[in-house]
Amino acid sequence: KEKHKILHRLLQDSSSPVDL
Amino acid sequence: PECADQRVLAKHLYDSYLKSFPTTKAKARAILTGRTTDKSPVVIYDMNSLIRGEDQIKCNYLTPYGEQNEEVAIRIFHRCQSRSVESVREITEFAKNIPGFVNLDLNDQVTLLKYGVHEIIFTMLASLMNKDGVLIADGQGFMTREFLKSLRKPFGEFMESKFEFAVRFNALELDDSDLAIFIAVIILCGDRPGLVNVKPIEDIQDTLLQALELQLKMNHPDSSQLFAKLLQKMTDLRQVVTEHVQYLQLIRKTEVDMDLHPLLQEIYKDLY
Repeated sequence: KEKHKILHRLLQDSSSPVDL
Repeated sequence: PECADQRVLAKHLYDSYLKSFPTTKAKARAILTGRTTDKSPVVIYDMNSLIRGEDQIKCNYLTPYGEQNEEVAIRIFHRCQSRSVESVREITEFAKNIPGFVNLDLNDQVTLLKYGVHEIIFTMLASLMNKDGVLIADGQGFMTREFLKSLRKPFGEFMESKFEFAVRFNALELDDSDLAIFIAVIILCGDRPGLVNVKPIEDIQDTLLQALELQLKMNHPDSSQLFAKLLQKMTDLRQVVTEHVQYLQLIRKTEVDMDLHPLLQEIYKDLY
């Protein structure tokens, strides 16, 4: 997880997914 | 009913694509072919036009490192990096809107992005390119292929493989609604190294592939075997990314002071 902390952060950022 | 579901999915991905990516292929093609009422792009074809262009183009990623004093080749290379980082953010937002993506194991989401983002960056870069150059700064500028080629070694060769791919890829004449599904298919590849739980990824990709096949049949009824031809491009893309990583390794060896953005460092580390 430490190796990819920026990618982790981007993925967990606020903008919410849209479900069909 | 199955086709109806696939059309809903296609429409959903296209809407997400339009929200996530500010410069569409439609906009880029309108600028490149002069079919727009917007201002024509500033053409950068040599050092003088580059200096003039830097004054004319308003863009927050043009001088991100206070780099006006840097050598031109390195300045351009830094701008490519800044744009790539922005693209990774955009692609991540798009990925989160692919149905099922956020329910995958979080480490698998990271792996899919790590391996997918550059294939997508080069796919979408093709939308901004023709055989003679590439649109920059959201279509405000056009940098010629010859100018990029004239940059000193090893920077001069950096973009050539992207242009070669773009010319071949653009011959398929996909539009933004096709690209939206294709990009989703690239992200949901079950063969990326280090994935923990492959099955749900392949299940989502199967659904996306069905939607892509139907989309291409409906949007390009006269283009035979387009689906198969497009899938072949995924192999070409991996080759473009492999070459890109090799160039970067060369640049990091020869240019000792070259710094790489931390997000890109993360992505490139142990990639191929």
